[in-house]
Order: sequence, then C-alpha cells, then structure tokens
Amino acid sequence: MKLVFCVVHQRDKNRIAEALVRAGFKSTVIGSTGGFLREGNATFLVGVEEDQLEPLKALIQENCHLRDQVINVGPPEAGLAVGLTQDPITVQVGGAVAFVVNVDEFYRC
Amino acid sequence: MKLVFCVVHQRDKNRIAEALVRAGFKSTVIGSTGGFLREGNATFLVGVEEDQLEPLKALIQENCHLRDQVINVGPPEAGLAVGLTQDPITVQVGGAVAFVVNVDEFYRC
Amino acid sequence: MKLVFCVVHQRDKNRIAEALVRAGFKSTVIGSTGGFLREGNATFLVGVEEDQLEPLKALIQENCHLRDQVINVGPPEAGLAVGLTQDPITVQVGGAVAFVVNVDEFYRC
Ligand SMILES: Nc1ncnc2c1ncn2[C@@H]1O[C@@H]2COP(=O)(O)O[C@H]3[C@@H](O)[C@H](n4cnc5c(N)ncnc54)O[C@@H]3COP(=O)(O)O[C@H]2[C@H]1O
Ligand SMILES: Nc1ncnc2c1ncn2[C@@H]1O[C@@H]2COP(=O)(O)O[C@H]3[C@@H](O)[C@H](n4cnc5c(N)ncnc54)O[C@@H]3COP(=O)(O)O[C@H]2[C@H]1O
Ligand SMILES: Nc1ncnc2c1ncn2[C@@H]1O[C@@H]2COP(=O)(O)O[C@H]3[C@@H](O)[C@H](n4cnc5c(N)ncnc54)O[C@@H]3COP(=O)(O)O[C@H]2[C@H]1O
Repeated sequence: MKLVFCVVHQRDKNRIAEALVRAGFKSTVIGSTGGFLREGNATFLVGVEEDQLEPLKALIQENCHLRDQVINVGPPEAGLAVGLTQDPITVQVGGAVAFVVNVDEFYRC
Repeated sequence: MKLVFCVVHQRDKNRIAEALVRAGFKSTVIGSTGGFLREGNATFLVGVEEDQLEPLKALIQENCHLRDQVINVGPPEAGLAVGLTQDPITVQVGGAVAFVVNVDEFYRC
Repeated sequence: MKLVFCVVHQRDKNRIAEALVRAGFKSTVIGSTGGFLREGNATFLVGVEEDQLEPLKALIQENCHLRDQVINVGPPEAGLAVGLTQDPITVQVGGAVAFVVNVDEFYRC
C-alpha cells in the first residue's frame, strides 16, 4: 500500500474528486494553502495498492490544467516575502504536485 | 518513530481525541472530507514509537463504531460521480482507516 | 526527496511561512488543532531534496520560540481528558515538532 499526498489547484479540486470516485479510488480531501501565493488549494490523501499508482498518476495528469498567472508581488504586509522584487511576476499555477510515500501497515476498524 | 494517519468519522472524533490524551498519546487533528460522501471527517496525525503501534491500534478499534448509512445517490450536481446508480445504496460508515508510515527523523525545536 | 510534516504554534505560523519563501523552500500549509490543548496550530508540508534537510531544520529552529503557558484544566466538557488533575498545569508551547518521511516518488503535472 502507498499513500499519495497530492496538492491540487482549487479550480481542479472538484473535477479530480469526481474523477477519483468514478475510477474507484478512495480518497480524503484536506483544505490547504500554498506557501508562496497564500491561496487556497486542496491536498488529497489517496491510499492505493502499488499496481494502482500509474493509473492514479494518469488520472491526476488528465485533470490538472497548467495556467499562467500574473501576480503583483505586493508590500510585505500582503504576506509575501520581502525579498521579492516589486515588478509583477508570472507564475505557472494549476499543476499538481504529488508525493508517494510507502505505507508500512494499513488497517481499518 | 512512526507517523500514523488515521481518518475517523466525525461522530467518533472527540471520543478518540480524549482517549488519546488519557492514554498519553500526542496527536494533531486535521479537518478533512471524505472523497465519496463529501461529508466532514477528521484526520489524526499520531507520531508514536514502534512499541506503541499495537496499543494505538487497539485504542482506535475500541473507539470507532461501524454503522450502516443509506445514501441517496443524488444528481451529479450533488457532487457525487455520475457513474453511480440512482437507487439509494447502503454504505458502512464510522469505521476508521489508518496508514502507518515510517519516520526517518523526528525533531522538536 | 523527503516530505517533512512540521506542526508549529499558531503565533509562529506566518513568520515560518515567510522564512520558507525567502529561503526558496516550497511548502503547503494546513490548519490543524493540537490533540491536548485543542488550540489551533499549523501543519506545514515541505517537500525537499535530502541535502536541504539540515538548512530546513535550522530555519525551523530559528523561527520557533518556546514559551511556558499555564493552562487551567477545566471540567470535562471543556474537551480535555477527565483524567487530568484540577490544578492548573504549566506546559511549554510554541516549539515545533517535525516528522521527516521518505518519498518513493515525486511528480508534478
Ligand atoms: N519561491 C518562489 N519563487 C517563485 N515562484 C514560486 C515560488 N514558490 C512557488 N512558486 C510558484 O508559485 C506557484 C504556487 O505556489 P504555492 O506555494 O502558492 O502553492 C504550491 C504548494 O502549495 C504546493 N507545493 C509545490 N511544491 C511543493 C513542495 N516541494 N512541498 C510542499 N508543497 C509544495 O503546490 C502548489 C503549487 O506549486 P507549483 O510549483 O505548481 O506552483 C508554484 C510555483 O510555480
Ligand atoms: N484508501 C483510502 N485513501 C484515503 N482515504 C480513505 C481511504 N479509504 C477510506 N478513506 C477515508 O475514510 C473514510 C471512510 O472510509 P470507509 O471505507 O470506512 O467508508 C466508505 C465506504 O464504505 C464507502 N465508499 C467509498 N468509496 C466508495 C465507492 N467508490 N463506491 C461505494 N462505496 C464507497 O463510503 C464510505 C465513506 O467514504 P468517504 O470517501 O466519504 O470517506 C472515507 C475517506 O475519507
Ligand atoms: N507525537 C506527536 N504526534 C502528533 N502531533 C504531535 C506530537 N507531538 C506534538 N504534536 C503536536 O505539536 C503540538 C505541540 O506539541 P508540544 O509537545 O511542543 O507541546 C505540548 C506538550 O508540551 C503538552 N502536552 C501534550 N500532551 C500532553 C499530555 N498528555 N500531558 C501533559 N502535557 C501535554 O501540551 C503542548 C501542546 O500539545 P497539543 O497536543 O495541544 O499540540 C501539539 C500537537 O499538535
């Protein structure tokens, strides 16, 4: 069994949740926030058997859409690091990042 | 050191939190949502030494009660997958699922 | 790649988030609650390459300040375990706890 932590963009959250159910994956969804943009996103916990890792990866890739987002790096009190320049910067958002972790033991009650 | 991610039913959350404190387990609780029923539940993070895994498992099993819940699988806009039939289905809820993950290093500041 | 789960005190959350961005660490922040005090805290997920573990640990240690907090262990309905004595107790809060977990596979979409 592996546990996949997958951080997805807010706009992709519902599409991914529905795609997981249709494909028979069980999951738990946690509201989270990006460390850099401080925008809400979603962290999925998906416990899967090892032979399901590739189908899961394909599902996530099909349901996440990268987009460019111009961000005005505001003054420090906006919560972004002082070290950034004051010019607007373009970042790519909407992708997903996934961390696959080994599970020593899985049990249910 | 192992880190246990344990997803429990909303109704069992407080009972489990209190049982953990009484038994001397330290834990962190995260609000979460089930991928299928989209109902609120709770994800506990419990960092334990290896010899505490069995007592923890026993504690979780004692404090989770399986119940049958009839769910009307509503129309797609209710957020459930279109692929499911329109007849009400009975699912067992209230159990807990736990993923035990190995910790390479634990530190406190 | 390693995934670090780091639980920090509410008061240290923003300082740590900003320090992570300045130092070029990517992170995801999850609102959480302490199992014992039931107070809000924050759980950071930080995916880092192995050679970044020590700099990350130093950053966390620099930005967490331990403080003593006297807590009145109120009646059971306050949510704390019945087993604790009725005298106020002093606990140290504000430190951080971190669990470093190995990542089998990391991918982005
Ligand atoms: N110091 C910096 N300078 C310039 N640009 C920066 C930056 N840090 C992040 N970005 C950009 O901003 C996007 C949003 O980052 P955020 O931290 O809000 O939201 C992140 C964060 O919540 C999570 N994430 C990404 N890598 C992570 C990691 N190694 N550990 C934990 N969470 C991570 O996934 C979300 C999307 O990340 P993604 O890389 O696709 O997209 C990132 C990246 O393109
Ligand atoms: N492998 C895994 N990875 C990550 N999280 C996991 C997981 N297995 C279970 N969980 C978490 O535990 C909750 C209870 O799961 P359980 O299997 O006991 O109880 C489930 C199961 O009896 C049923 N169920 C789930 N998916 C189903 C499906 N595709 N078809 C029919 N019934 C389903 O509905 C109940 C509630 O599911 P829900 O998703 O709302 O809530 C789930 C989910 O949050
Ligand atoms: N092994 C573990 N697994 C998962 N999460 C963990 C953990 N160890 C610590 N944490 C998380 O870190 C927070 C701070 O823990 P710390 O040990 O510094 O500071 C603790 C400790 O000094 C004290 N404490 C905790 N449990 C206690 C108990 N049974 N008896 C007396 N003092 C306790 O109260 C402070 C706040 O605890 P609280 O639970 O509210 O909040 C905890 C919890 O959210």
